[in-house]
Amino acid sequence: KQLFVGDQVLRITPRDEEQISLLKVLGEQEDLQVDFWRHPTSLSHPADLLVPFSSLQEVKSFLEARNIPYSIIMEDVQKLLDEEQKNMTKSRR
Amino acid sequence: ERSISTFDFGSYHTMEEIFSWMDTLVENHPNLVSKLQIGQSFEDRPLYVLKFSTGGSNRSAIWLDTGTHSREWITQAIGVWTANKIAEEYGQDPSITAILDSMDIFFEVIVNPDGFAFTHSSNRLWRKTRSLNPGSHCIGVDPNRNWDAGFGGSGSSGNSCSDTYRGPYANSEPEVKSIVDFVKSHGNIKAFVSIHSYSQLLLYPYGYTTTPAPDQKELHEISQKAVAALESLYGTKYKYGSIITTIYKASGSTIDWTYNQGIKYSFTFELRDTGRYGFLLPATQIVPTAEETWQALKVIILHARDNLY
Repeated sequence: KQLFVGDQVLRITPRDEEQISLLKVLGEQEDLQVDFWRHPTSLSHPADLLVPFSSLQEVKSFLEARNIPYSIIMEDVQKLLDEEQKNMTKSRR
Repeated sequence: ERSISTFDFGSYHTMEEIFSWMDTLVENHPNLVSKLQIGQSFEDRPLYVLKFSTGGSNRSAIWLDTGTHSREWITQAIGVWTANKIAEEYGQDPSITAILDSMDIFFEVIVNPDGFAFTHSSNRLWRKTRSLNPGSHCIGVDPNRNWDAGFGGSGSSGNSCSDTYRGPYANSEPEVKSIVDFVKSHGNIKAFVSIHSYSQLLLYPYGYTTTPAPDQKELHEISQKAVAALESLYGTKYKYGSIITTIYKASGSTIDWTYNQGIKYSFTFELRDTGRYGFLLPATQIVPTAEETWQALKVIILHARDNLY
């Protein structure tokens, strides 16, 4: 069973086309295993990225070095998954 | 669940629970709802379609589907709510009654059952099918890049490890091929709506080319009305437009193929996440999401009925 302990979801609203391109570059780095839940497509459209715990430091460094602001919208994905599972079990009972 | 009155539409359910609920829906509405099996998934799970029909032979029809991407749980959940709504509104809501008196509705609630089972057992965030890719340790194909419409172009991946892997050839996935065969053999489907989540969008063709769809003006106007109806309920903000102009280039996608087959009213939804939950949308939002989506769906369905071609 795949766990997502410590994985985070980051939200980024690109300020210009260059930032959109940089986010695409980030997505193409397969070793980082960034999962775009919402793709960077236009300036007004935020992108959401699931970042594994093991890649967090590198991804955040990448963003900060290029002045791309981000917010953390999920601190720990596994906690939310556990909560979802708990709610489903409770509902079934 | 043996009674629809005890089924909790505001909760997420496993595939077994949903399949059982389908049987109950059919039992409760024997003169309106039946269950068809249009094929089997890669792992031999049944591909069920609910048929809403008041009779007639090969009537003009509307296709609805949810659950193409397995991790988008809100879509399967609103599929259940919506199918129930259609059954309950017949004979009550004049517009739905009028539609079903002249047209059939086909509804595939779980397009990707293997992926859905996998999200419940092994990886909640799995998107693709579960087919094996010879020569690769990576599993699965993106069923929304596997259609024969610009297949293989940019906006899809040739890497089997990618979440947008297009597969070895168009229709390689039985989950896709089954729909293709069904749509072709039926031959009289007039509207096709595929429901995804989450970016709050209503999209129409094309995704694989910048060439505008010949019916773009009409599709745009319908989208505008549908989005206005959706937003009227809870104020959820949607964008709308063609796939390629609104989000990005996507080759081999479902509604591009259906449109090229002559199904003019081809749309795809990206449902809401007004909070910050993505694919983990809390169950409390299932019913509000379903209610607002229903408003938009009715606009599309009614337009199709009133503008048969």
